[in-house]
Amino acid sequence: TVGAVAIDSTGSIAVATSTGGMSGKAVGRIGDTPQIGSGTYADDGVGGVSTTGHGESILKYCLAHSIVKLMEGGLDAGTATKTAVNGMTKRLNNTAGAITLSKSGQVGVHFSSKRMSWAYIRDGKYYYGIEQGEVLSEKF
Amino acid sequence: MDPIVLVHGGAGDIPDSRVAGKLRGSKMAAARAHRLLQAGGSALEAVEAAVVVMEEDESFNAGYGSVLNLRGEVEMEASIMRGSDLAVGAVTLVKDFKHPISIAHRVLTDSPHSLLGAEGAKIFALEKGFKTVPPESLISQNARDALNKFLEHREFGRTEIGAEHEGGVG
Repeated sequence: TVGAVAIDSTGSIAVATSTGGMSGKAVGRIGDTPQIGSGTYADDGVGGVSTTGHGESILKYCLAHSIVKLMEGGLDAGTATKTAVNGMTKRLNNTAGAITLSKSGQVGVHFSSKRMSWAYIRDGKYYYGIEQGEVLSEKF
Repeated sequence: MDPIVLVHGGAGDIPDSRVAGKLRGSKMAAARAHRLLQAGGSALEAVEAAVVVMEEDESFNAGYGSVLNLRGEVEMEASIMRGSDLAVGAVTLVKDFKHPISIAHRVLTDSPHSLLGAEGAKIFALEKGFKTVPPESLISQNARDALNKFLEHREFGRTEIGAEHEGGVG
């Protein structure tokens, strides 16, 4: 699965997510990615989220919408992302990851899986990583 | 407002052999979308551009290189959402187009519906001028090998594939 969240110069937020699904899936299986609120959610008044991971768990938990609602309730992007991803994993015993931007441009990245690749550019520098707790940076 | 785009390339038990490709591809996707935003592009255009980069890259489970279903076929899904008016577009069970995210974008802009699947998604895409590709052109050797390994071991939920075919979700 791949995804992106963006805020443009007008303050508008958009999110996109695309996937091949899970290996060994049945013909006709549909996961979280095309189901709005599970794999993707955006609201200019709050922020945007794209998710990845165990699709059946993500859609049961409405993970993307859960993160947006936690931000709407006052949590920052990082805390909301970590709270919802870990909450899903604790409740359903499967892993996931999510990337989040708040309407003010706060970044949230969290995953309960072994690895998740992510990247963004700010102030002329790449910030990126793939391991738990890893934040690498280099000149853009 | 300072424009920004954040991307991910999938979560799971990503094997060591796939790490470099995912980091490179994620940075490329971020760079493409960042430049578009800096040039005045919209957030919607930027997220589509980022995802298109990763759909073209075998390092990711989307577009070319997608994992296979039990019949050995690619069946892809994508969604896109605009936060200003909560407009959405999504497609599922797409088999023979290179960029499902671009079709989802057209569902958002050009359709009264939110989610189109299977034959309906194909009819819509053709009406909008998208060209089909041979389904086998979207299948990588890694994906074939991963399905064969799945058929041997029956480990559900794995969506990340690597040269050694270790798995993961995502």
